[in-house]
Amino acid sequence: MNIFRLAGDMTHLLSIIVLLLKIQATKSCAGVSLKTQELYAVVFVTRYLDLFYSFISLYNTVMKIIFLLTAFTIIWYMRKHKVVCQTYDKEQDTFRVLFLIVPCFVLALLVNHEMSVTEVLWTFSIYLEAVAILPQLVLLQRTKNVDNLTGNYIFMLGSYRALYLVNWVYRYFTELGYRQWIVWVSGTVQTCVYLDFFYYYVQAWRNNERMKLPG
Amino acid sequence: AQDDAPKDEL
Repeated sequence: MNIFRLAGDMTHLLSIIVLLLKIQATKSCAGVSLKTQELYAVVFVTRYLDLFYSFISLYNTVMKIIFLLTAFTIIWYMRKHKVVCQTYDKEQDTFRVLFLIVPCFVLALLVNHEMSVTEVLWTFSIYLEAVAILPQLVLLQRTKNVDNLTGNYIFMLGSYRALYLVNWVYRYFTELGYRQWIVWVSGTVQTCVYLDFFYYYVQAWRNNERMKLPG
Repeated sequence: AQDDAPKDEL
């Protein structure tokens, strides 16, 4: 494992910790999209089915389990916690997730490495992760004002994807015959989804003011 | 091109 990949994973983990801390400390999930969090749970469940039949490393297994547990913990807070669930912007978080799930599934059936249940589900998870942040970005656009922690959460998620891109470039030049087109193309799309957000995040940071999205 | 990279990423 190279330094870019490790930095990417740690940024991903940190983004989840930031979100969980925000929810626990402020007892509020205002500005957080439950739809996006549920899509991430679907992504992790369909991708990490290999926990049952393949072992890569202890690091790999532990991280997968952490991502699964934290995803369901966040969903639990937003749906079931008696204080937190009342702060959820249900009326604003109206993205139709089937418009993401169905096309990703069809694409996974059409473009994959092998027509098996686990391989199609794994491919589906790759496609779905690329667009899973969209309900969150739409919610942000609607509520306009972005609180610091939610902003940092999304910024870290975007950074994690950017670090994965660098990791793939590094692996391409250091590992003979290494290529994974499905992952590369989806990952590039996924990183591009964040570009607009990055622009406003960096602008707010440079002007030392609270982040605001244009109408 | 055939991808045969191991699924070792998260």
